[in-house]
Amino acid sequence: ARKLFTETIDKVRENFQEVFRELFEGGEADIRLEEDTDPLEANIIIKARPRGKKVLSIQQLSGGERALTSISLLFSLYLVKPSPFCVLDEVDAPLDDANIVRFLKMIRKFSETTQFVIITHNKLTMEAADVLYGVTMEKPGVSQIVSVNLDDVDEIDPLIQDGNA
Amino acid sequence: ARKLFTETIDKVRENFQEVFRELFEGGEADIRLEEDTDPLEANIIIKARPRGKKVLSIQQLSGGERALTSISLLFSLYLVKPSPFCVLDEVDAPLDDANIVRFLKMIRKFSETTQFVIITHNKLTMEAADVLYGVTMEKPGVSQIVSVNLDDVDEIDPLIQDGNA
Amino acid sequence: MHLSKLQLLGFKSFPEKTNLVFKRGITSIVGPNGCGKTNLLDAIRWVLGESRMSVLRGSRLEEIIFAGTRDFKPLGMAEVSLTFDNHDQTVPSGYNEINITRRLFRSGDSEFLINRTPCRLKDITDMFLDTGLGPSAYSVIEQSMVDVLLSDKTEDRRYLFEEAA
Amino acid sequence: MHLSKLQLLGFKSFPEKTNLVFKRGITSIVGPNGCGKTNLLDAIRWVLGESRMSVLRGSRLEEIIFAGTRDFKPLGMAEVSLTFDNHDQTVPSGYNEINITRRLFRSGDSEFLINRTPCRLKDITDMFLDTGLGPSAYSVIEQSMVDVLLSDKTEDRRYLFEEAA
Ligand SMILES: Nc1ncnc2c1ncn2[C@@H]1O[C@H](COP(=O)(O)OP(=O)(O)OP(=O)(O)O)[C@@H](O)[C@H]1O
Ligand SMILES: Nc1ncnc2c1ncn2[C@@H]1O[C@H](COP(=O)(O)OP(=O)(O)OP(=O)(O)O)[C@@H](O)[C@H]1O
Ligand SMILES: [Mg+2]
Ligand SMILES: [Mg+2]
Repeated sequence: ARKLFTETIDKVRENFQEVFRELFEGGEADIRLEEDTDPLEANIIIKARPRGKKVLSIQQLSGGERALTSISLLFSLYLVKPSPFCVLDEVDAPLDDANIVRFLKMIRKFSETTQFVIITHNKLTMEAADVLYGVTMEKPGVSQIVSVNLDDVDEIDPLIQDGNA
Repeated sequence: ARKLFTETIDKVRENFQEVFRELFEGGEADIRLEEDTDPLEANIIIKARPRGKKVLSIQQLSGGERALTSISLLFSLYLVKPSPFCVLDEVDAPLDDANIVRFLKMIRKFSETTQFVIITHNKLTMEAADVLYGVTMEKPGVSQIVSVNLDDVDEIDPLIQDGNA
Repeated sequence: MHLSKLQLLGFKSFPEKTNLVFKRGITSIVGPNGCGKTNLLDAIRWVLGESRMSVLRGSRLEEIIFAGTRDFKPLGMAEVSLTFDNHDQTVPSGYNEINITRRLFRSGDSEFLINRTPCRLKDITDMFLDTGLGPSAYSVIEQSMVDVLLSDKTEDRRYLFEEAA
Repeated sequence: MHLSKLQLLGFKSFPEKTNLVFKRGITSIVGPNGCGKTNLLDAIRWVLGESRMSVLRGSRLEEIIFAGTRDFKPLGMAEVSLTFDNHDQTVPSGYNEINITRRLFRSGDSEFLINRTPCRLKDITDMFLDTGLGPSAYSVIEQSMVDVLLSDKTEDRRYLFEEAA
């Protein structure tokens, strides 16, 4: 079990270095086990350095950088053992549009083998989807599901089109 | 001190009931002190019920409803003792556009006596501002501040205009 | 393996029988705050075996069942069914289609079914071991996971790594 | 009373002398992820007396000072100045303009100034008592406060209420 775990860490690390570089367009990241401790007990330490910046602790990264680092790590785990489907709930909320575009490119790549269900308020993410469902509460407190096209989104999520136009 | 505290709770409650109804377009909310405990030690219990829904615990509210309830409570405190300025960091991120519009209307009302500095990625919030500053990092890792107009926002926050158009 | 259909009846804000058909690729779910999107995610977790109320955003298991609104009476049961296309035998069960159902009654009684055959909760969770689909695996991701993954307390992080191993 | 100017030099990602002029009403600050927006909020908190590194997103106080980048050397001092228009005598100090400055050197030494006169940190925090502007009051609000305000552990909530009393 110890050997399996350290091998997994190595595979995740390799993925993490690559996924991070792709989502951050550069920079570098690493994960390693706490030294001098049994691998089955050791802390997993994360290092992340966006392009052009100096290595700082994870806490000093911005909200959006932390979210994207976390997404990179989740994708790295996923690549070791892909799950058949993946449900994401508003993970794009702290990201600026340029980061959302890179995130969506990666999702599109993985979507050949994994089915993605993405809950979002962001128009870019909606545009990237193959299928769009709207959840409404015409009767207060009672949820219903409708199929929507991108053009009727603003009736489902009021003002989303005008508001962000 | 005990009397001052319970009087403050009463004032905040009164504000909370009103602010919540305005931001949620209905529904009702309340705060009260835990019973049978010294007011100076008691927990402050929050109740919130969006329009048309049954009273449920705060935990069962959605991400956006919790954010708006929290904003209502913060505004209620603020109204008891207005601060000269208020800095908000991406508090609009979990809100849909209809809620952001109501939130901004209230900010506009308070802005006659309070100066607001709002950090945001949302175009509606940017449009509501009197002054817009962009923070950029043309030199990696080095922040600079520029004045921007709404039309150059998409160069400061890449893709924000096209992405959400 | 991929999801083909989610069916809800009496689950949280879905009192009426509701179907959600999933195609391959990327599905996006949109709608205003509080309309029920995250409740769909809760339903998927719940039917896959999640029973921790902290994860399902409630305090008593009974809160899973539609509690009624101003205009609708509460219901006595919550039922969620999830259907998978299993032609690639990801779950080596001999079935090309796998339908799992979970029911909870106000009395506290539960029922579990695989392809309409009554079974125990354990049979459902065992079936998905090794597919990356256990309720706590990284196939359901919400925003709060960002901080969990990057926090100093690294037990949650370790858990995900162990799932990937 | 209102903010009129924020000046940073060597604070976090602002190595170059930077001015931010505030008008009355609503100011919005925008920019891509990681460009320095929240750092501005940290600067305002810090100059008003905040010293808790958990709030300032670091682990050692030294992390406040510009750490250098690939192209820029680290600096030896961080300085933030905040200027207030005090014509309405919100702070009954006799001054129409109040300028507070805080400096931190890598040696660990600190300097504090009010209207260019050296003083202690306590003089700065005392000055703002009763204006709702202490570093922990509700005049600086970030997204994470939503969960803090609504959480079951109610001490943080109590603290804000006490500030309002
Ligand atoms: N047992 C229940 N019975 C009826 N309604 C419920 C029940 N449990 C939760 N709800 C309702 O579901 C709503 C929350 O739904 P949900 O969390 O899915 O919203 P959401 O679409 O994710 O919104 P957001 O965009 O704000 O995250 C709450 O308003 C709550 O009233
Ligand atoms: N002492 C320091 N020296 C140099 N750079 C620093 C220092 N402390 C923090 N930074 C940098 O500041 C950046 C974070 O800035 P900040 O949190 O203000 O971003 P932001 O604009 O709020 O982004 P977001 O939209 O993602 O929240 C980090 O990338 C970090 O590298
Ligand atoms: Mg939600
Ligand atoms: Mg930030």
